[in-house]
Amino acid sequence: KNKKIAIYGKGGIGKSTIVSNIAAAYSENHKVIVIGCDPKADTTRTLYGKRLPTVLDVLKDKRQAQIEDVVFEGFNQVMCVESGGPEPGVGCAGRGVIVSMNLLDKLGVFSDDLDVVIYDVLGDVVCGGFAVPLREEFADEVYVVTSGEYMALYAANNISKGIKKLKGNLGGIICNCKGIENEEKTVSEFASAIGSRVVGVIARSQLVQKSEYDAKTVMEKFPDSKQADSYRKLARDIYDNDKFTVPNPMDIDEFEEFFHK
Amino acid sequence: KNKKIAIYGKGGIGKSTIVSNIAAAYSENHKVIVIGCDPKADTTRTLYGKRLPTVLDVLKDKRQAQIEDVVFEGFNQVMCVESGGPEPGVGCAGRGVIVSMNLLDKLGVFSDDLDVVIYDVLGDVVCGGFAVPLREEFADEVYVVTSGEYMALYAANNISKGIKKLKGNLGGIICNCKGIENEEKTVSEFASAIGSRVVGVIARSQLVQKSEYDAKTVMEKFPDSKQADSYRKLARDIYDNDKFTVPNPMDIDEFEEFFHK
Ligand SMILES: Nc1ncnc2c1ncn2[C@@H]1O[C@H](COP(=O)(O)OP(=O)(O)O)[C@@H](O)[C@H]1O
Ligand SMILES: Nc1ncnc2c1ncn2[C@@H]1O[C@H](COP(=O)(O)OP(=O)(O)O)[C@@H](O)[C@H]1O
Ligand code: SF4
Ligand SMILES: [Mg+2]
Ligand SMILES: [Mg+2]
Repeated sequence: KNKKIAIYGKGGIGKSTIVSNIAAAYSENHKVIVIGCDPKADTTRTLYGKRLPTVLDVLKDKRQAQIEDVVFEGFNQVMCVESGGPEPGVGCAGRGVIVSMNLLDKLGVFSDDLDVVIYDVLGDVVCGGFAVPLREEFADEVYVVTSGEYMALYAANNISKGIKKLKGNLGGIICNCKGIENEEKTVSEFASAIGSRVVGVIARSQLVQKSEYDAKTVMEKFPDSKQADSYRKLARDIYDNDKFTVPNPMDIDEFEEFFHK
Repeated sequence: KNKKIAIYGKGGIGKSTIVSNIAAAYSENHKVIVIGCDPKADTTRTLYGKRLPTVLDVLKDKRQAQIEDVVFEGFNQVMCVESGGPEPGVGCAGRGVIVSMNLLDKLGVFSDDLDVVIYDVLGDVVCGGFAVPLREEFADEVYVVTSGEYMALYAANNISKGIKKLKGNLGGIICNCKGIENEEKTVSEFASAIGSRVVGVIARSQLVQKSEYDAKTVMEKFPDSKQADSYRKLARDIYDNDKFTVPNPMDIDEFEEFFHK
């Protein structure tokens, strides 16, 4: 089966950490590519060992980019691409995603025998290039990363409005715990409220910082840890997931009421 | 003197809390208007007592909007406007800011005898409508809100790139403390590193939540508190500020090195 997955969520919520770790988990049995669609361009750092040149950077110097200029092999043969973003204040922040998707398409990267394609997409705004993985059907299924915090759930609700608008398929909510009170219950109730469900829970763990410090994933540095097992479980649960919904996001009054009860 | 100030920062960092509280502080002696430029449209909730209709909402129903349709009087005569944002997935998230700035200009709101104009602007991306307060010279001076956290400083550095690109004047960095280790020192070193300075420090305080719960500012609900005094001091220090710089943002390697030393 060919899985094309987009992972959205508020900036800093833990998308790149989750994407890089589940990619490493998939690499145990699958051909997988990770495509960073966040101007921060750091999704693949822990897979490749350092920051990749971005597609936008490469195209500044080379008019005709080839696959080897933009697709790099990382840990356990995970293929890695970083879209990059323009200089702040110059054009649409999502421009890197648009350019990168077009280039990868043109270079035939997607017609490859890839089992799993994972997009890591900025979710603070759902517009311009950041809507492309949904809009242009580069991704078939969307997962939204959140914690139990107001700001993260607000963003998740906002992203769900975008998914609904663009007729995307929401596969589920991933709870990346920040350690706040009643967190899993809050996130679970949020998921139900928008007609979805929690597809995985990742605990907060110092192993994330420790492995990140070495530019490695938890899967690479601590393969026998409980944390690594939780990324394997999440990868499996996403792979096996066959429940998708068009989300039913809350309007602002419903959301305020939901959070403050 | 006529102060036109834009407050930028990462989503959730505390812009609206700071903007509404310093506006309340200014209202003690000045005519002040607050213009929300964040699609969350909640900058003025604690000044007005509830969520305002946004400019985008009003223009859906009324083709010819008048001043009284979009500008509302809140606490202590602070004037309040919310730009709003489009539905996620539909057009540029900054479109509300563009529409709202044009309307306020056309209605002559800025030719009023206002002493202080404060824009509260989303800073997760610096593009489209979110660059308008800088680009179109609606604001003369910019302040960036941050904490000592990586994500907040990363965003502050990014915003500084946008300010430099758009030839804005950076008045200083506001530290809205999250209570992390060595926070003020980290933020202060960051400010120096980009050629700016810390113009104010706001402590983390439960009074923020308590007053927010009643849809009030700390200034209104707890006027005699230390927290209220810190907003008064920040308002004064911004008002008296005459040191502006074009920031010298860090490139990604410098930033990583700065944060991880
Ligand atoms: N489960 C976790 N436990 C501890 N720290 C985490 C966890 N997930 C993410 N982090 C930390 O949070 C920060 C932001 O994560 P990141 O994956 O870069 O977010 P995003 O890609 O959404 O911006 C990183 O410094 C990372 O180390
Ligand atoms: N100094 C502070 N102490 C405690 N909580 C704060 C403080 N400043 C902001 N907050 C809280 O942080 C959250 C985000 O603040 P807000 O002003 O809405 O951020 P932004 O406008 O940047 O998105 C709010 O729930 C607010 O109550
Ligand atoms: S569409 Fe979104 S990302 Fe593009 S300019 Fe507008 S706000 Fe920025
Ligand atoms: Mg990321
Ligand atoms: Mg706000």
